Amino acid sequence: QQQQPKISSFFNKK
Amino acid sequence: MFEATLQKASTLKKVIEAIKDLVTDGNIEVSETGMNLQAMDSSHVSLVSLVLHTDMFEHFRCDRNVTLGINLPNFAKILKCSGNDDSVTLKAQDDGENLAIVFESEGQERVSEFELKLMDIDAESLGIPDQDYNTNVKMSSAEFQRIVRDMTVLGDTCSIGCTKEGVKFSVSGDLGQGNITLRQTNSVDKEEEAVTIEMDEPVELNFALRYLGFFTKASPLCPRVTISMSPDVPIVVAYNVGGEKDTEGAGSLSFYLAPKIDE
Repeated sequence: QQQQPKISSFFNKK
Repeated sequence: MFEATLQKASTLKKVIEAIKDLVTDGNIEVSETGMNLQAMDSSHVSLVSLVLHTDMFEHFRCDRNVTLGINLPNFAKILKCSGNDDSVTLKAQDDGENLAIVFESEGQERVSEFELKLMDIDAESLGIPDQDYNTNVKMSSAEFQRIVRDMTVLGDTCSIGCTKEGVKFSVSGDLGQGNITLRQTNSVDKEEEAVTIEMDEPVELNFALRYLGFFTKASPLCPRVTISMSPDVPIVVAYNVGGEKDTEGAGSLSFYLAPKIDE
């Protein structure tokens, strides 16, 4: 089973 | 105030068509450098980044930075009212409540004026680091679209593996499995169909086909697509806007999607 990480966890909030 | 004219309304129409199914509401930030939109889909799995530099506009005036909060499906509906060879002018007052959209036919014998209500959208903005990728694949955007569509027949997750020899798309699901390999081909008759691979190390990552499918809606914008990957970071699927083939356009539409990970 694979999980889909959220994109926001890869880029810093501005 | 802000006022900008794009010679080809069709370019803007294709851009908005490409993102409206992924992102419903988005803020278009207008500044003296051009128009930018960054938005995530509703489940925050993917990110869209649109950059339209002032160079691609026939006329561009922006006295003060403005944020245009736009419902993209509604914007798309208005853009569909443009003719194939129409120009489009966008106008907004500082703190205005509407975006004026004017289409003019080539000989200016037909002028259509629309107004789109602007919205207050509370969206968080992310900083996308300017990074080098381990692998950059350039290929026909139509071919990429076809492969994603074909993979979707068999499953919901696609592995994209890249070596110097080629790029391999693989899928497996309840009814079976399949894969499609594209070999690196620099010498094809049609330049647009060439597959070029620049890479440091072989890489293989898994992606949700549902999102890749959304990204390929940008195919009408550009005959070529660039797919960039590095281990454990989001894939970038990028299209030039208002440019030709591989050459740098005056704008770009890039989609980011994180690879799936084992639980």
